[in-house]
Amino acid sequence: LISVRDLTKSYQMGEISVHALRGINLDIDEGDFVAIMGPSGSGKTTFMNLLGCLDKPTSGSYFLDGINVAEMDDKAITQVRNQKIGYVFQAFYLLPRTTALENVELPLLYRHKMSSKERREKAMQALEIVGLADRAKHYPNQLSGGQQQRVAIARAIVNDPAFILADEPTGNLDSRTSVEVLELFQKLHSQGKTIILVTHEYDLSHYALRIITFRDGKVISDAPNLDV
Amino acid sequence: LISVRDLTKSYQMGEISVHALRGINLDIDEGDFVAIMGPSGSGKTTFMNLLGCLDKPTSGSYFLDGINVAEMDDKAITQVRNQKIGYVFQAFYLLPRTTALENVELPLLYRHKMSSKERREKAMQALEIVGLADRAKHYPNQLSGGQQQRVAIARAIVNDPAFILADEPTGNLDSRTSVEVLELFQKLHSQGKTIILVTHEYDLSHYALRIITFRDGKVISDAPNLDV
Ligand SMILES: Nc1ncnc2c1ncn2[C@@H]1O[C@H](COP(=O)(O)OP(=O)(O)OP(=O)(O)O)[C@@H](O)[C@H]1O
Ligand SMILES: Nc1ncnc2c1ncn2[C@@H]1O[C@H](COP(=O)(O)OP(=O)(O)OP(=O)(O)O)[C@@H](O)[C@H]1O
Ligand SMILES: [Mg+2]
Ligand SMILES: [Mg+2]
Repeated sequence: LISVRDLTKSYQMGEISVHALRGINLDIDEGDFVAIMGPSGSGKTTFMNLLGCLDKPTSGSYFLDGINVAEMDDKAITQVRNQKIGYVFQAFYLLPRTTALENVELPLLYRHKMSSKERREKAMQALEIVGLADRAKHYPNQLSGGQQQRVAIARAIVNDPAFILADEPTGNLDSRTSVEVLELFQKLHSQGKTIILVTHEYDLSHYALRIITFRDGKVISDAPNLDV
Repeated sequence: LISVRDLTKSYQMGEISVHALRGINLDIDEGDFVAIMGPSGSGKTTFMNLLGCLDKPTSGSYFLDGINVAEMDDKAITQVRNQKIGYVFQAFYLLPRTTALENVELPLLYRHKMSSKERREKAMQALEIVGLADRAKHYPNQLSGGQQQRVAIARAIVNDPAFILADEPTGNLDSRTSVEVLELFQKLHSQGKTIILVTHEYDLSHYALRIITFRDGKVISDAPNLDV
């Protein structure tokens, strides 16, 4: 599904270059469940942004389903982003003037065959899955940190994407809710979805089948989870 | 230092009221180190916003240093907020068009006797304490999630406030950095500061001397940490 070769990403800051990714080589197959760990600043979010087609690498290649993403036109990239990928961002990025329900409906807006009634029902189901059906009409600033994070998770799953990129989806959640979220990912995985999860928490990383560790923009280990 | 009686906070949402705090009674003495835990949506951030004078209760009273905060004029409240309290927000709230260094300098701007050179040095010291001196010139969107959180922590400690309110200060930090942050709070506590910390993590809560648990807008337990 995903094939990455010598992927690098550098940021130019005046005279200084920040080398966020220094040559990543990875393959992730359809149906994998991968956890990515590593210290703060080691390049995890940068890598996730490249996988999610939200950013372009400085050099190296990224093949998605056999197609070189660098050679996709904007229309194809937009379609991949909206239909294939569900993204839980580290910083949530909910639209502030839009209710929780409307935020969760957003990924469904491109589905022209779907009526607005069907979109609302599908979005309400996703909110119910994360326990926030009663917060549907709240705006993000009327939600707790953990509630905002759960709305972001509902939005990531609402259009049944083929693969889910989740960047620290439990940073603001208590242990019980964190476990519920990881069990949700496990269930989606058992339905055939590919899950790529960034987490700082050792226990949560062990819901995955494979653990990749980043440090200073490189992969320093990539191994099956032997504790399953 | 802090005395709270029957504190409530309700939000009006059309016909529905959300009762975020349903009557909190607490005393926190100068030099205490308190951890606040509880499920998502239980009222922790709402309570911290009241303690930090960022919001007003619906009913009940909050005495700070013997003075009823509801009777303070705006000038007095602003002075308390800027000089007495260091606040690490759950959502960071760094100014996006301002560098890390400038964000950390902000609490020092009211100190008219301090030269801009002294402010810069003091802010750089705070950044060094959190390991980000080399990111001084970065803007928040050029920082990782954990780096942004650490800039917020540096900003909260830079003006040597009497008390520090930290709302989930380690949600985006790996375990090693989380421990470093809690050790920093321990050190500040040993220097006489009052620390009030909201955290979802049991291990981190046990750096505190007292643990308060919220549920559904109420305090359901308040006890010394017996594992110290
Ligand atoms: N402005 C608002 N309007 C309406 N409801 C609100 C508002 N702000 C917060 N709430 C509600 O108040 C409750 C308490 O929120 P609060 O942010 O204090 O929770 P919390 O304990 O900090 O949760 P978390 O651990 O997820 O950060 C939540 O149910 C939330 O939906
Ligand atoms: N736009 C940018 N300009 C300059 N440097 C950047 C930019 N974005 C990220 N960086 C730097 O790239 C490095 C990697 O950042 P990244 O966000 O990928 O880390 P991370 O592993 O997700 O960290 P965390 O665990 O703290 O979220 C960091 O050192 C950061 O300062
Ligand atoms: Mg990150
Ligand atoms: Mg909160």
